[in-house]
Amino acid sequence: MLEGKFEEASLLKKIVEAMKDCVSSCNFNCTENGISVQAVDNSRVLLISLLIEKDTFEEYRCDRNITLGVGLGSLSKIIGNGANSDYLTISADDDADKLNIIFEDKVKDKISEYNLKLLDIDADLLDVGPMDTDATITLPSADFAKICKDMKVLSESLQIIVTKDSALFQSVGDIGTGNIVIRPKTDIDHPEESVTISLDKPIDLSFGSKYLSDIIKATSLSQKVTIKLTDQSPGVFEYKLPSGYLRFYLAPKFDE
Amino acid sequence: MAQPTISNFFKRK
Repeated sequence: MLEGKFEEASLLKKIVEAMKDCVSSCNFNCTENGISVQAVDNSRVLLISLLIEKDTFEEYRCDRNITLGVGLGSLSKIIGNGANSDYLTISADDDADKLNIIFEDKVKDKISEYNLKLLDIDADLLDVGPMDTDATITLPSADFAKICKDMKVLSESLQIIVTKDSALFQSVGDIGTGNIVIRPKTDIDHPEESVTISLDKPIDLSFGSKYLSDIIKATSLSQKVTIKLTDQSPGVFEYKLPSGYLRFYLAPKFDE
Repeated sequence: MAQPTISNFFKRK
C-alpha cells in the first residue's frame, strides 16, 4: 500500500507541469524512502530524473516497493481539478490498476476523489551517475528561463561558455547574434538572487534551444537552478524540491 | 550541429 499526502496540491501540479510536455507517460517507482521517476523524452535527447523524498510529504507510507505507470497528460488533467492550497493525497494498493487521488479543501468541508487508470510501461533505466563536473553555475531560475527564451529567438542552439569568472550564453543565427554574460554575485539580503560559478576546467558546450524550453517549465519549482557542465557530456539542470529534486540531463550538440 | 541522443552517454542499467 502506498499513501502520500502533500501539504499543498501545488507541488505535484508544478512537478507534472514541468514534465508532461517532454514525457507523455512514465513509471513512478515508490519505495519506503519516497517516489522516483526516470524518463526520457520522445526524441531521446533529454532525460528527466525526479526524486520526491519521503520528507516532502506531510504523511507518507509505502509498505512494499511498487511501480505505478502514469500518463502525465491524464494526471495533469485530474490534478488541475484541485485547488493549489488543497491537501493532495495519492494512494494505491500493492497490485493496483488505478491511482487514487484525493483533494481536501482546507477551509470548506469538501473532499474530491478521483481514480486515474494506470498504464503498463516498459522502459529501460539508464545509469546516470555519479558524474564528474567541470563547471557548476547556480543562478536564479527565473533569470535562466529568461536567458533561454531570449536566446531562442535567434537560434536553435544555445552555446554556454564558462570561464573562471563568468558564464557566457551565446546564440548565433540567421537574423543575428546575441550574448548574455553573468558573473558571480553574493546578495546577502536576497540570497535567492545570488549567482555562483565554480570551475575546474573551462567549458564550451552547445544545447538545443527546444529542449531548454522544456527544461525551464520547471522554473516555478525552485527559485534557483544549478547547472552542472562537463566537457562532451550531458548538461545537468537541477531544480531542488523541499526534499528531493527534479533534474534534466540534456545531451549536448556537436559540430558535424 | 549534430544532436546525439542521451543513450550515447549513459548505459542501460
